[in-house]
Amino acid sequence: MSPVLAIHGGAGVILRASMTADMEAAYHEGLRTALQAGHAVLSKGGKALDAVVAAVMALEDDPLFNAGRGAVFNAEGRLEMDAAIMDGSDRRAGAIAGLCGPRNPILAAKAVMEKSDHVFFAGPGAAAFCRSAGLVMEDESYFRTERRWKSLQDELERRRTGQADDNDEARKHG
Amino acid sequence: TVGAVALDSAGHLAAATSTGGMTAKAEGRVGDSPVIGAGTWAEDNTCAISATGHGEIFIRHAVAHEISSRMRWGGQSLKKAAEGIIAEIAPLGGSGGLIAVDGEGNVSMPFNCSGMYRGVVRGDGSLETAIF
Repeated sequence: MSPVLAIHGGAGVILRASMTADMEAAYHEGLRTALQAGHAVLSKGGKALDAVVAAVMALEDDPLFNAGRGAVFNAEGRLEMDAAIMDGSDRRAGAIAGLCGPRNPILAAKAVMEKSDHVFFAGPGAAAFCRSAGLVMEDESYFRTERRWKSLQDELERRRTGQADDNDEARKHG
Repeated sequence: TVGAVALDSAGHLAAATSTGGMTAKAEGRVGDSPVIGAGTWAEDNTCAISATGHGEIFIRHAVAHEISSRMRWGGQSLKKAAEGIIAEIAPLGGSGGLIAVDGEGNVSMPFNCSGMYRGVVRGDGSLETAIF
C-alpha cells in the first residue's frame, strides 16, 4: 500500500486578491513544511494517525494559519481553539473545544482519545484535562498575532458602523 | 481551519482537524468544523475526511460521516461522494470544502468557495501545493 497524505490550511481573512507574491510563497512553504512532516512519518512505515498529527502540528506552529499559534479572536477579543482527531482503524476519536492554552490543540484532542474514556471535552474542563495530561500550555499572548487582532478590529468596526458584509466566502469560516 | 488526512502503508486511515474558528465568532460557539462526524471522520475501508467551512451547515448535514455512508451504502466513489455533498450544501449556505482520502489512496479535495489552501504528498515524496 502506497501511503498518501493531504492537508488543508485556512488563512482566515487573507484574501487571494490581496496576497502579495512574498505572502503566497510563504503560504506554499508552510504547506510544504506540513506535508514533509507528515511524509516523514509515513515514509518510515509510521501510522496514519501519527502522520496527520505531525502535519497538523506544523500548521498549528505556523502563525500564517489560523489554528494554534495563529488562532483567531472571538467577538469578545478572546482566543478559543477547537480540534478533533479520529483513527480509522478502530474508530477511536477525541476532540476539544472552547479553550485557550494547549500549544498544539491537536495534541489535546489526541490526549482525549488516548488518555480518557471520553470523546469530547469543552471549556474549563478541557483546559484542566490538558494540564492533567501533561500537555504544554501557553498564555494567550503566545497565540496572539497582530494580524489576527487587526482582523478582529476590522470586523468589529464593520459591524459597529453597519457596513455591509462583502459576502466574501473566505471570511465565513475559520 | 487546518487539517490532514492520511493512508498509511498498513492500509489504515486517520483524520485530524484544528481551528481557531471564525474571526469575531460568538463566544462559546462551536460552529467550525472540528466536530466528529461533521468535519472530522476516519473509517478504514471507506475514507478519512477533514473539513473547513461554515460549521453549522457541516454539523447539520454530518458532512464527513455522510461521505463515508454514501461510499458504504451507496457504493459511490470517494470523488462522487465528496464532490456531491459539497455541491449540495453550497446553496444552503454551506460554504467551504474538505480533503478526503480513501482506502485505496485516492484523494479528493472539493470546495465551493475561495480562500482554500491545499497540499498532497504521495508515497514517492512528490509534493503538490495550491491556493485558491
